[in-house]
Amino acid sequence: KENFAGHQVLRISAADEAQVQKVKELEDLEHLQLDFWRGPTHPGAPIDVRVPFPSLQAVKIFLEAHGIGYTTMIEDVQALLDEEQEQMFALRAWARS
Amino acid sequence: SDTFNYATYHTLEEIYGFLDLLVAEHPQLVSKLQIGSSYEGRPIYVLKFSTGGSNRPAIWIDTGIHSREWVTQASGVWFAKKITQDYGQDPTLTAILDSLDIFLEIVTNPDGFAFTHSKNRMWRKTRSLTEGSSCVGVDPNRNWDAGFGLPGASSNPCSETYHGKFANSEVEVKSIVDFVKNHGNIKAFISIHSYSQLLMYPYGYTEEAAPDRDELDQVAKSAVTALTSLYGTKFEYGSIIKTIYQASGTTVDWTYSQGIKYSFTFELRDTGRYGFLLPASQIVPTAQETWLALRIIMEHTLNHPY
Repeated sequence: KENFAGHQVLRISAADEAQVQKVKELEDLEHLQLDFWRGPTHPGAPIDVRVPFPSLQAVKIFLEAHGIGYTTMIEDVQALLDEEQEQMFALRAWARS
Repeated sequence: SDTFNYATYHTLEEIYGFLDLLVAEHPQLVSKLQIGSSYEGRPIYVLKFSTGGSNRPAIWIDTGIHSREWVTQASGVWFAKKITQDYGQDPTLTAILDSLDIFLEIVTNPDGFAFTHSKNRMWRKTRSLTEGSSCVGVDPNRNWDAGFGLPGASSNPCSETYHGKFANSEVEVKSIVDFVKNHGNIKAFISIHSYSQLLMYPYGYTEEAAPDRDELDQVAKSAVTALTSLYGTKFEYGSIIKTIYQASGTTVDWTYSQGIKYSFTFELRDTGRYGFLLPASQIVPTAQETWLALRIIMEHTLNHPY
């Protein structure tokens, strides 16, 4: 089963078209394994991207180097998935009993 | 089905078991149709809610075409139960079902959904293999024969928005296309995604305004107002291309091209705090508020025959 420990979801705020294009460049770098939950479209529209742990530093440096603002929306994807699984199993155990 | 837990996420097997449960409890109102089999051979089921007549005008609702959008399949389960509870109780729904049928496809991408439970919770696409590529799957919301292959989808099999080798290449899509064409009397088509809290209508592949844009905008406005009235959840509405981004080969652009005027796409909760990982505690409130919007669209369809 795929593990997402350390993966973060960043919300990127592209202020203008040039910055949107810069983020699109990121999208094309397949080795970063980026998963755009909301892709780059137009300035001001939120861009959400899941970044695997090994790519995190590179992506953050890239964004900062180009003055592109971002916040961390999900600190650790796997932590949320663990919670989701626990909730499902707990309720399933309850239903069985 | 009263003891089924609607406030948690369920596996494919549990949802398919729920379908049979609901049919067994309401054989006069609910039936289960198999409209095809997925790429990996799983049955593709649609619930039909009908109070009689044959080939009545109908409303189609689907959830889960993007498998990782778990709140949508969970909302579909809740909608199915709600319809059986409210028929005969809610005058609006009773009037709708006394004249129209409702088709509800809850797991529109069963292979992808099974994969989110077994291997990769983040899986979005189908699980079909692409000759010449090591990447798997096609985006089933870019595979329809409406603006297929135009900007707004990717030709790269490794992309999350890969449109596939040709329109309707995905059996999960072709099964619906064949069903819609064979039925021939569907008057509203609502495809439900998450997240972003949007209600959208055609077009996605072109900036051109749909011929029925004004009416669709008015219906969307009323539906969003009803949705927001419950918990204050803010939705935006408009055409796909103006509201979110250019997207080609999408479901509702195709259904609209088939003459199904009331073609809408929802993007449910949230706006990104949890995204596809929406906590299960939000399933029922999400389904409840969305239901109010669906009722508006269905009631408008009933009152505006065409």
